[in-house]
Amino acid sequence: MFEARLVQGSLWKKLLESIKDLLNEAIFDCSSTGITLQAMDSSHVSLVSISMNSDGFDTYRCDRNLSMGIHLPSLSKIMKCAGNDDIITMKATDDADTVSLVFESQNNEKVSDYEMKLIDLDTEHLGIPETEYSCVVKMPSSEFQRICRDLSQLGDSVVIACTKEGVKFSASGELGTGNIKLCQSASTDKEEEAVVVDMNEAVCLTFALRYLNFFAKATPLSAQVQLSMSKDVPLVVEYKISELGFLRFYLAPKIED
Amino acid sequence: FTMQKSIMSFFSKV
Repeated sequence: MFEARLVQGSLWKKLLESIKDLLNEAIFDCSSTGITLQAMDSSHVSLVSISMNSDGFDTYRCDRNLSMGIHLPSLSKIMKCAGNDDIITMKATDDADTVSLVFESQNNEKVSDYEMKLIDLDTEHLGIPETEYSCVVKMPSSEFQRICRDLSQLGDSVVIACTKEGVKFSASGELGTGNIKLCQSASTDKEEEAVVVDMNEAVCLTFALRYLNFFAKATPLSAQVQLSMSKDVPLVVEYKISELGFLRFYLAPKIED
Repeated sequence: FTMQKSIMSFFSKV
């Protein structure tokens, strides 16, 4: 038996909205410690990694490890049927070919339940090594979203250059060039609005904006986003999912040929 | 000229 109840059900809704355009299907691996998901987009350029700890749920039970193959646009459609303030419970029996979703209103006067078919998926699992990154930038997630959107007007790629003074995002194309520079915040009284750069070595990397715009769909999940970068390795874009865990996107760089 | 790498060229299969 698997059962995970989340009072802050809107987190599920936001999470699905964050990944449903990038991934068509994925396996939710459920164990006694929580729920994880790892999946590559269809072009194998980026990878999504989700971890939600069992402690973060209001009720959590998983008697046997369970891998649920899910068609994400379908789950997203069902999640849209939940109210923003609803409590969401996900349930499955040990050898089920369906997953149940129960949405309860806060006052308990409305209870909806949906059942969705699971799908058979055979996915490759990649080992992600623990890495010390040359630069780690924390910034408001809305600012990151805005920068990716604005620079998409100019080109397909963004060059991210990080030094201890701050981080610069640049794009160029037929129309011209654009540069957006963010300086490290002088004071950090408002933690959510701060730009913090933790740098061991300056980096300058190129990434496809198309994917960064997909990642930025996770903006409603967290006020801050963290970008981790090292020369010639994938960028990590991380959004915290409240006290539950994290949503990480890995994006392979574009490299000089 | 920059070339888009695949994520699979960085992480190994497990």
